[in-house]
Amino acid sequence: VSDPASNLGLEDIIRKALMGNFEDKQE
Amino acid sequence: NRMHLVCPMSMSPYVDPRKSGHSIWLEFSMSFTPAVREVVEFAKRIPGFRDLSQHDQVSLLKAGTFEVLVVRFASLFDAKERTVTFLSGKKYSVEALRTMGAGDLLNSMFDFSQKLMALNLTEEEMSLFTAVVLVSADRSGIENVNSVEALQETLIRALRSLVLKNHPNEAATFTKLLLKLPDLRSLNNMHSEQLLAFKVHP
Repeated sequence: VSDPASNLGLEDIIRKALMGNFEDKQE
Repeated sequence: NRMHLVCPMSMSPYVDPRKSGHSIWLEFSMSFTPAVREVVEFAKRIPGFRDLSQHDQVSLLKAGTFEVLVVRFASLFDAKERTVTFLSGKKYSVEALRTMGAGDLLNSMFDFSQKLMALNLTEEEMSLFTAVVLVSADRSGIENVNSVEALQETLIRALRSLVLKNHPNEAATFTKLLLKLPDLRSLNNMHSEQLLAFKVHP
């Protein structure tokens, strides 16, 4: 894996944690 | 072959050699996930952050989470006692961590933490500085660089006036804080190298 953030699954955690935020904005 | 996870975001540096690589990563991920979620919650509260595109919010967080965590958890590195406190609350001496393979990154973390703590920032200053750290993260994946730059400038201006107001006799404090940004970038690079070098055998 060449991307340490992907290696740690960081992007997935970040996207899930941000999700509520984007849903709020769509409402 | 004993393995070690010399990162205070794990419960312990000792890894059970009987466990599979997958379950070691899973446990490690579960231990640092709450801290990452807190960084995201913090980012959401930065005025202007939610106005960035979803892509740029994710990119900044991907690039800047480690740097934010270094600032937030600086106190885990006790330069006086020469210990690092892990998530379980247990302290490990520098010497013990060295025998587990910790090297230059550990020294640099102590150096950074000590200098940051010496600035005696208030909670408000620390929070604003942390916001600056996040929006100053690597921009290589950013779509709308102008928006991020504008947000960074606004936050740096706010940090400057707050620090000058609180430390009128220490004009160097703001400069010292800004100089922490390249220090954090270099810690981030060292950390990335360590992560990439870390191999878990199934």
